[in-house]
Amino acid sequence: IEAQFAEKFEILQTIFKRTFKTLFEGGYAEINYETPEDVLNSGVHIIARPPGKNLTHLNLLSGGEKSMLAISLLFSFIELNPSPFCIIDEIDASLDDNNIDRFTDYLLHFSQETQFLLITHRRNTVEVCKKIYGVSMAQNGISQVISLDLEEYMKSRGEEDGIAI
Amino acid sequence: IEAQFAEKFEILQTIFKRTFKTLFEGGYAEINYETPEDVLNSGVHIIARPPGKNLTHLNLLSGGEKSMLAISLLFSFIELNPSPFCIIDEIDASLDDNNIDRFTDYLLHFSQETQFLLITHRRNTVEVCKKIYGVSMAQNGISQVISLDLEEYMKSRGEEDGIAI
Amino acid sequence: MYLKELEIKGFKSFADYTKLTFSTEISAIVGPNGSGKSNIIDAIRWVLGEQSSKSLRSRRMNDVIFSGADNRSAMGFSEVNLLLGRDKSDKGDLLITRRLFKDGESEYKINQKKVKLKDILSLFMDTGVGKNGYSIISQGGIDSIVNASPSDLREIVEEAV
Amino acid sequence: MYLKELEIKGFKSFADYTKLTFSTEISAIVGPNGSGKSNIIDAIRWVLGEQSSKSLRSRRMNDVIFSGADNRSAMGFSEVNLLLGRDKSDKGDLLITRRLFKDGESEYKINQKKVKLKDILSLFMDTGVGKNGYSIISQGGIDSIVNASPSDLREIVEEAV
Ligand SMILES: Nc1ncnc2c1ncn2[C@@H]1O[C@H](COP(=O)(O)OP(=O)(O)OP(=O)(O)O)[C@@H](O)[C@H]1O
Ligand SMILES: Nc1ncnc2c1ncn2[C@@H]1O[C@H](COP(=O)(O)OP(=O)(O)OP(=O)(O)O)[C@@H](O)[C@H]1O
Ligand SMILES: [Mg+2]
Ligand SMILES: [Mg+2]
Repeated sequence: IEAQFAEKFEILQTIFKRTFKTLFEGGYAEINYETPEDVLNSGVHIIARPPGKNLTHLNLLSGGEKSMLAISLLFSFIELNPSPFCIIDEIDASLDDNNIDRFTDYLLHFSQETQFLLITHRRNTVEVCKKIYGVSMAQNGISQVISLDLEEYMKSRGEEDGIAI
Repeated sequence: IEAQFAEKFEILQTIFKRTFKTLFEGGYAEINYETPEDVLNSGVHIIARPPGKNLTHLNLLSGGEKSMLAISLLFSFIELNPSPFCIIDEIDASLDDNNIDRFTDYLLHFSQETQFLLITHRRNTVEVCKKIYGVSMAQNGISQVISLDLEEYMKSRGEEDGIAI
Repeated sequence: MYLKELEIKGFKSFADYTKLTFSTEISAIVGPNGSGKSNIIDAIRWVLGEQSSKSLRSRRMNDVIFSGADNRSAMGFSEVNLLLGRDKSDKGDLLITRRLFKDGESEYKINQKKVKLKDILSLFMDTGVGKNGYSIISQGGIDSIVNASPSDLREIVEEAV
Repeated sequence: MYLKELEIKGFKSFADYTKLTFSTEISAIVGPNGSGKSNIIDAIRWVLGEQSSKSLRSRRMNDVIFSGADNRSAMGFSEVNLLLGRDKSDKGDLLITRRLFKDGESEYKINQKKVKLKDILSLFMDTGVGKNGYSIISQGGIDSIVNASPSDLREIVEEAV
C-alpha cells in the first residue's frame, strides 16, 4: 500500500509541475514530502512561484493565486485517476475573469474524455457550457429546476437585466 | 468594561435583527449569548431563518446565505460604530448577482456618511462605483495602478472583450 | 460510467419530484444563493452511497429528508434515482436507487433489484467514481487544500491517488 | 477622517512610486489575481500602525519590503504616506508616514514631524478607524465569521463593539 502511494505520488509530482505551468502560463511549482527520509509518515507541502515573481511561501500568494494552485492540484488528481464524470461546485469564486478563461480552457481540453458538471455564479464559466440547469426556489422553500441550452439561457438573461448571469 | 460590552451587545442585537431582515428581504435572525447566565464568559452564536425556510442550524445554510449572514453582521458593526471610511476586500465572492445588488443597495444607503473602497472581481459591484482603480502587474512582478471613472473603465473593457470585467 | 438522468424526491429542498436529464457536453448549474444547487450534488453523493452525514452538510443522516417549509410540512421519506450510462462496455445502463424513511429505514436498489449499501459501494470501487478519486469537488474543496497543514494535505493526496 | 491620497514605495509588490488619489464617492479596486489589490489594503493598515505581521499576511514585518522580482533586486526600505482629510473639524489634513528599513529601523511621522508608533495609534483611538471597529474588512473576513466557534465569534464581536 505504502509503495503504491509512493509510486503514484511520484507520477503526481510530474503531472502537477506541468499542470501548474499550463494554468499559470509559466512559473514553477512542486509538491514534495516534508520529511523525505520518512516517506511513510511524512506530510506533504507545495512550493510555488508564479511567473515573474520570487519563490514565495504559500502565505504570500494572493487569494486567487492560491485558488489557481489548488485547481492545478485538483486537475492533477483528475489526470492521474480519470473519472468518467466530474462535478465541480463553485471552484471559481476567487478567480478574475482571465483566470476563469484559463480554467475553462483546461476543462474543454479534458471534456472529450470527461463529462463535466459545474456549479457557478460566474458569467465566463457559464459561457463555455452547452447545457444550463437553472435552479430556483419560489418563496415556498421548495427547489425547482429548468433545463435550457446556452442560447436560450443567454436570451432569457438578456431580457431580464442586460446580459447579467 | 464588561457592563459596557453588555450594553453595546444589546444594541447590536437590535441592529442585527433589522439588518438581516433588510438584506434577506424577510426571514429572521438573532445573535445571542450561548450561556446567558454567564455573560462575562459566554460565547456568542447566531440563529437564522431565511424567508420561506424553516429555522435551521447555520450549517444547513448555503455558501452564499452564510456570506449574506456575515455581511449582515459586518454592516451591523458599521452601524453601531460608524467609521468615516470603510475598505472591503472581496466580500462578494460567493454571492449571486441579485444578492450583490442587495449588498450594493445597502452600501449606497450608507455611502453619504461613509467613504467606501471595495476590492472586487464582480461586474455588478463595479457598476455602482464612480471611480475605478485598475491594478496590474506586468510580467515583471511590479504592481502599477491607473485611475479611471466608471464610464472610461466600462468603455476600455467593452473594447477588450465585450463587456467583461 | 457517465451521468444520464437524476430523479430527486423529498431530498433536502427538493420536496417535489424533480428530474434532470444530463448531456455529455460540459454543463452548468446556476441559480440564486440557497436555491438548491449544492443540494443536487449532495443527492448524487448520497445515491452513490455517501455514509458521512458531515460530507452531506448534515448533522444526522435523517436531516436529508425534506424538513418542511412555510406552506409544506416535512416529508416521510427521501428518494434519489441515478441512471448511469455505460456505452463503452456492452452492459446496459445502471439505475441506482436510494431511499431513506424518517424512522431510519433505508432501501437500496440496482436496476430495480433490492441490494445492500455495500453492493452499491463495490460497484464504484476502481472506477475512479465516488469516494475513490476526485469526481465530486465540493463547495469549499479549494479552501481545504489552501488551508491544509502538511499532514492534512497528505491525507487529501492519499485519498486522491 | 476620510482617505484623500495614498503614496506607496517599496511596499510589497509596489516597488515603484505609486500614488492614488481618492474620491469620497464609492470606489472600486479591480485587477487580475495577484496584481496587488490586497497589497494596497495592507499598505493602508500598515501606515495606520498595524503591528501584527500576520494581519499583513507576512511572517516577519520585514517581509513587507519589496523582495525583488525577475528583473529587479530587493529594495532597502518600504515607505507609505497616507493623507487624511478632516473637513468636518477645522483642523487641516493629516499626513501619516511610515518607513521601514531592511535593518529593522522604523520611522513614523505625522505632518512631516517625527513621532513614535504609539502617537499614530492614539490618533485613531475612538475614531472608529483602524483596529477599533471594522473600517477594514480583509479578504477572508467573511470566512472567519462563517467558521467561527461561539468563543471565536465572541472575540470578533468584542473587537467590533
Ligand atoms: N432537509 C431539508 N429540508 C428543506 N430544506 C433544506 C434541507 N436541507 C437543506 N435545505 C435548504 O437548502 C438550502 C441550501 O441549498 P444549497 O446549499 O443547495 O444552495 P445553493 O444553491 O448551493 O446556494 P449557494 O449558491 O449559496 O451555494 C438552504 O436554504 C436550506 O435551508
Ligand atoms: N514583499 C514583497 N515583494 C514583492 N512581491 C510581493 C511581496 N509581498 C507580496 N508580494 C506579491 O504580491 C502578490 C499578491 O498581491 P495581492 O495579494 O495584493 O493580490 P490581489 O490583487 O489581491 O489578488 P487576488 O485577486 O487574487 O486577491 C503576490 O503574488 C506576491 O508574490
Ligand atoms: Mg452551493
Ligand atoms: Mg486579494
